[in-house]
Amino acid sequence: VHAQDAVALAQVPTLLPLLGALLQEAPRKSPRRRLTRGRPLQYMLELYRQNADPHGRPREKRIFSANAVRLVRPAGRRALPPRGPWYVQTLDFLLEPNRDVEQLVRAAVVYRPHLHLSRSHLSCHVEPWAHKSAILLGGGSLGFALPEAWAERDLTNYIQQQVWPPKGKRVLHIQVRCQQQERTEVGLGWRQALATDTTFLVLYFNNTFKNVPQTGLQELVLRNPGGADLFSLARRVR
Amino acid sequence: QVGPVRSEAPGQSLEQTQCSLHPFQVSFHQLGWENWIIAPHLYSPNYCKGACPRVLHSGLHSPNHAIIQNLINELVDGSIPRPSCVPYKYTPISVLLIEASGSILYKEYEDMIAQSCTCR
Repeated sequence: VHAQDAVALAQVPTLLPLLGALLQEAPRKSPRRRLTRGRPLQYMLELYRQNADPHGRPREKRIFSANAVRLVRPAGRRALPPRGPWYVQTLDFLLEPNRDVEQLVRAAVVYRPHLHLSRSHLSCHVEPWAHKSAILLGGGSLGFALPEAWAERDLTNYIQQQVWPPKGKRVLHIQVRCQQQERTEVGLGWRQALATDTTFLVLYFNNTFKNVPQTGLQELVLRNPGGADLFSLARRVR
Repeated sequence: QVGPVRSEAPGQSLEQTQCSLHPFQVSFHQLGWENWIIAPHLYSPNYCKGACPRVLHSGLHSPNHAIIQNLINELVDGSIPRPSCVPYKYTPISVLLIEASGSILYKEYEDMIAQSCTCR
């Protein structure tokens, strides 16, 4: 990359807020195939269908009071040894908000309350895994109509008060506790059943470009004489 | 004093040349974004095209400045162009995309679809 191009690319978020936002969000390379299928994507497609028509126009009756919803997968997981009928794992979610443009309005952990194994089934629930004795849950507005087989736990208050960092990264620990329902052999399959996208975090934001500073064309010309060709800049970004 | 009415280009009806909204659809594949935008597949930004009339009727929602610029073009200096035909109202679009981190994001982008046009 030529130095001039690098400078031009660095200016893009300021000059063209939409392209800047898109560049920040776009993956560096094609997403792995597993991301383009599976339960999390099905969940988000259902959310999309409830809130937008097939052409992408938001429906008149909005289901939730947010204009952005992010599904976050666990960055790490640890399964504890089973104890009696209990099968427990801890999930770590990495939170890295951009508070300048993202205002958190709701947060929930989505999970499957019933996991069916080959010879048994588990009944599950989730809770934040913290040392503090009193955890204030709830606090969010209604989400969308959940697809069948999914349940959610509202963590808006907890995340806003305990976890949401002013800047930088923070890790949210969630414990998934599953109880065996029959006195049958669960076997080793429970680890795999719990590990296959059965729990994720859903964050609802009010997202805006309004806080992103916009530079006038005149200012651009003064700062970069002879280089104010927005068209070629956009082409280089492309 | 108002100058003579200019005739429209021959062979084109007034409807074809007057400022109006035109439907236009593009796929995210054509924009090179199909790798990370999951839904929708098609995007209809639409566009505004056509000449702005000498008499800017109220349906065009033109500001006073556009009326004055028309008068200047007619009466004072023909090199000053007539007002331009541009979008007036927009609607948002909802997009489902995959972020660099692997998270899946539903997001509404404002002002992405032209809904009506104006001369200004």
